[in-house]
Amino acid sequence: MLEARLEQANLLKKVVDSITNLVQDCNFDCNDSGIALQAMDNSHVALVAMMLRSDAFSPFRCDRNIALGINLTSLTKVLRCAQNEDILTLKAEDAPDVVNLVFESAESDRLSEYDIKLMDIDQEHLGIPDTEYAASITMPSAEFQRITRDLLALSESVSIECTKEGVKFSCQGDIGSGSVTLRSHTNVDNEDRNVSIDLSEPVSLMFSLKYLSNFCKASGLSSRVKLSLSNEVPLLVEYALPSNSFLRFYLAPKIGD
Amino acid sequence: VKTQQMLGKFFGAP
Repeated sequence: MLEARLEQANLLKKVVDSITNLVQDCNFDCNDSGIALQAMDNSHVALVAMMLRSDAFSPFRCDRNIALGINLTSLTKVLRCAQNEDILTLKAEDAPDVVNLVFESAESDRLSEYDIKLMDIDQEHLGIPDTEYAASITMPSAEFQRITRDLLALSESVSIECTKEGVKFSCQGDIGSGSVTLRSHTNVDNEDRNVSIDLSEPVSLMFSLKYLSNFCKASGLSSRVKLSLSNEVPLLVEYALPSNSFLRFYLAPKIGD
Repeated sequence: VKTQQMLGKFFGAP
């Protein structure tokens, strides 16, 4: 059986909020290492990969592999019943029909309990190769969100060019064009504001801004985001979560025929 | 003209 207790319901609320625009139904794969999720969007252009390691929970107990097939709209409805600061416990039997969620207030004696009916989801799993990326950029997640939002006002697509000069996000649209260039930067007062660019060879790729702006819904989960790029392969956008856990998004590029 | 690729082209079966 599964029993997983999170100190703050807020973490799961934010994770689900940030993927619900991309994915409708998905399996939460539980085993002794934690709770993992991998799902593609309907058009098979973007992929979400989440890992909540067992260390992020206290306690965490799961003695065998359990797949919880959950409709994210249903999960969102139930998670709205939790206060952000509530303690959240997920429970399921070994071959479950439902997942049980318990919300406890640390301050009062309130205890809420909900069951969500599970679905049989035949999910296509993709093998993601270990990649040595040619460029990786770590920057404030709010900055990446702002750039994405600003350029989306002008265009559907963004070109991301990374050279030793810096990283340039640029777009061309009907009303004109725009670009934002970032250079490596160390902020002495606040390292959350740092921009670090790690480059082994120049990269230039084009991506859909609609998907990138969807990924940026995860900005509330982490003050930092890491973009990893290599020519002609999918972009990796990664938000670090507590206890070495992560929320990753992959986006296939636009490539000339 | 650049065309949106699908992930299956890059990521195979596990």
